[in-house]
Amino acid sequence: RTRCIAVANQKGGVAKTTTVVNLAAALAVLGCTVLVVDMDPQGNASSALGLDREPGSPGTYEVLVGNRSVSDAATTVSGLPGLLAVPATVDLAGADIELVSQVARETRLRKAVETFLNQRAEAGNPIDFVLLDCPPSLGLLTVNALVAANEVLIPLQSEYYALEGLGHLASTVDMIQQHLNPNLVISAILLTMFDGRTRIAPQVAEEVRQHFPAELLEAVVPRSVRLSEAPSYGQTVLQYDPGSVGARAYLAVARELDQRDRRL
Amino acid sequence: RTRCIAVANQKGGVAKTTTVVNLAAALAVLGCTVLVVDMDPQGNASSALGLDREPGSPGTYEVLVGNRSVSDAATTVSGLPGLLAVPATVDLAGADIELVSQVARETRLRKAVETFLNQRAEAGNPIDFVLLDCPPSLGLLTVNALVAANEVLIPLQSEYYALEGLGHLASTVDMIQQHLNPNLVISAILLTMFDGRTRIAPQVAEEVRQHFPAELLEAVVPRSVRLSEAPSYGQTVLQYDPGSVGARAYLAVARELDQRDRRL
Ligand SMILES: Nc1ncnc2c1ncn2[C@@H]1O[C@H](COP(=O)(O)OP(=O)(O)OP(=O)(O)O)[C@@H](O)[C@H]1O
Ligand SMILES: Nc1ncnc2c1ncn2[C@@H]1O[C@H](COP(=O)(O)OP(=O)(O)OP(=O)(O)O)[C@@H](O)[C@H]1O
Ligand SMILES: [Mg+2]
Ligand SMILES: [Mg+2]
Repeated sequence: RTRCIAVANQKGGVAKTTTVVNLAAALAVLGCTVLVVDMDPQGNASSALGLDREPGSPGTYEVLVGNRSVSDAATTVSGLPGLLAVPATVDLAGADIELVSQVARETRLRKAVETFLNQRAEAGNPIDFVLLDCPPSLGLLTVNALVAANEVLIPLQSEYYALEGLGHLASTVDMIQQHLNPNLVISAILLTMFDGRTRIAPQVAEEVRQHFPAELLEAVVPRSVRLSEAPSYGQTVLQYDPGSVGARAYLAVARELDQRDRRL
Repeated sequence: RTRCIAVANQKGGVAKTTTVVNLAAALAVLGCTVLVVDMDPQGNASSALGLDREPGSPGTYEVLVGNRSVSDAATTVSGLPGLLAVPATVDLAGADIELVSQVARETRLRKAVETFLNQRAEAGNPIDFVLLDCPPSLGLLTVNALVAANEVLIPLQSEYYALEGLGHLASTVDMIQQHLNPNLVISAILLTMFDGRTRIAPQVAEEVRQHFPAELLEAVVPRSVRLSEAPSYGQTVLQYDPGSVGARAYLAVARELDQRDRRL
């Protein structure tokens, strides 16, 4: 069974993209087959994976609004066998508004991903993980991701504002569960950019442990410059500096997620 | 003449809120009268200023969707004379979709702010600066801010992804200029979380200097833990640690903006 994980948090700059890109690479290194879908019009995940983002070449926009298939839009990622990705082009910025008046506006991604997963399973080449990189909002692009996914991974920056949005995100997941996707659970909360020397980071960790003890991952991603340098080379940190603390952290996240399997 | 500045960037986590809150405090310390409007449903600026965010008490949502006046919704900020703020409650999260089908959906904030500014001017108590904290998206809340403003300040994190979104933001400002607000200019680009020891930060600075030499502010805000600690006390950094490098940086930003006046 394919695990389809939406990496979501409406707070901006909490390492959603950094988590999708490096977790995908870590899972691929551990032998999994992974599909990344870039749902963010900024297209940061697409550029971090070195993908072509020419407007017009099929990407997430064409899948959501133009009825193209995921197999048309997905491309391989150089240097990372086992990893496929659907890029985001700037056209995607219009999708939030364009989808408002369309039929089945919340379920378009789910249909497209399900068709693709079935095709791959029938061909004997199943996908193990799908990772969806969400934009920093709770609009129709994130809703599509939460409807397509069966679990949500929430990256949480270890800073003060991080906790403010968590309640709102959790109630959005509840609402999606009730009306659109009964399978959806918050399966993991990942502390990112963790700097134990600050006063705040351990406080945020403690606060999250009290409210979401089962979801909080043991693995924590420390603040590390190598993580923010890798995308400027179009590489994941696994390729850029495999021995770095960032690479090891995302390998630990991959192993822990693999072992925990989604909570049933 | 009041300067109305939208602090905007669709990239998340680049210090939009940190800039609005601390620049407002710095301007107030320098003797200006400032109105802050929190346009972000996350309400981070509201909580950083220690404002009450009870759902139902009038805030930005009631001004945009419920036709309340800014003078009804604005409250003073304790500890900072000269500073007023309109808080954001979680109702605001629905405004993006709710406004889509309303009449004059892009100009609601402008009308409300103009009425308030005229009232204050007639009462002999004019507002010097209005600062609008935008969410990390280019939806109707940010569009309302760009229509109400006469200038845009773009906080730019000194990291790789920062440059990717700049072109898209500049073309959105152009589009608003052509169709909705001919007065609008990008008046300032502010480098935030600048860490000169990294390889990337100076490269980003150089790249911006080439494309936007006139807009790039001399003042730069370095990465500093005191800036991220202040909001957990409901204070600006000017109150929390007035001698800190973060407080001095935002005072320098305030002085430079005041001197440059918006480009005509
Ligand atoms: N552990 C880390 N250490 C240092 N820098 C990091 C780390 N994780 C992410 N970053 C950097 O922080 C910035 C924000 O991360 P990223 O863009 O992945 O967040 P995001 O949540 O995807 O943002 P958005 O809300 O805009 O989509 C980036 O410049 C990234 O390189
Ligand atoms: N100069 C700085 N030094 C250290 N930390 C900073 C600095 N500026 C901002 N921060 C911290 O970085 C995080 C992101 O900043 P902030 O929330 O202001 O960005 P934003 O652009 O408003 O985010 P969003 O896109 O979610 O609205 C916050 O935790 C903030 O405290
Ligand atoms: Mg991102
Ligand atoms: Mg903000």
